[in-house]
Amino acid sequence: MNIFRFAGDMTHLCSIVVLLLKIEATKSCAGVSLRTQELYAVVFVSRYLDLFFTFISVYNTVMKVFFITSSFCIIWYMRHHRIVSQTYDREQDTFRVAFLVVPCIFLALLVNHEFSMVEVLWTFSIYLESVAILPQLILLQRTFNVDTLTSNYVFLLGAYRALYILNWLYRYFTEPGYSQWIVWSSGTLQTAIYCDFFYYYVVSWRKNERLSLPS
Amino acid sequence: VRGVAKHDEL
Repeated sequence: MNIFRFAGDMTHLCSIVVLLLKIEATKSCAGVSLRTQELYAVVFVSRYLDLFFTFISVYNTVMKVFFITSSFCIIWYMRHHRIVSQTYDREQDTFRVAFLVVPCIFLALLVNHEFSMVEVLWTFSIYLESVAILPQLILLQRTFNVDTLTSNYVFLLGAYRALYILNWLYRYFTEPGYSQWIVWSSGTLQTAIYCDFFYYYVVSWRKNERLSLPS
Repeated sequence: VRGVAKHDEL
């Protein structure tokens, strides 16, 4: 494992921890899309089914279990926590996730490495992860809420994607025969969407700053 | 496509 991959995993992990701490500390999930969080849970569960079939390393297993449990933890807070659930913007968070899930299912059935249950589910999770941030992006555009989505959370998510691209470049040049077109193309799309997300974040932040300045 | 790729990333 190279330093880019490890740093990417750590920033991904930190982004989730930051989001959880934020929800726990402020007892609020205003501005957080439950639909995006649920898509991430679907992504992790469908991708990490191989926990039952293959062992790669202790690191790998621990991280997979962390991603699955933490995503369900965020969902639990947003749906069932007595105080936090009342702060959820359910009227604004209306993105139709079927528009993302259904095309990803078909694409995974058509374009995959091997037509088997586990492999198609893995491919589906790669495609779905690349677009799972969209409900969050739409919610941010609607509410212009930057109070709960801290600059840290957005920064860490973006950093995670950027570091994974560096990891792929590094592996491509150092590991003979290393190539994974499905992951590369999906990852590039995902990074482009995150750049858009970051752009709206900056716009929202600047707008909020103007509004909060004394006249 | 040639075989199943090794999914060693997260």
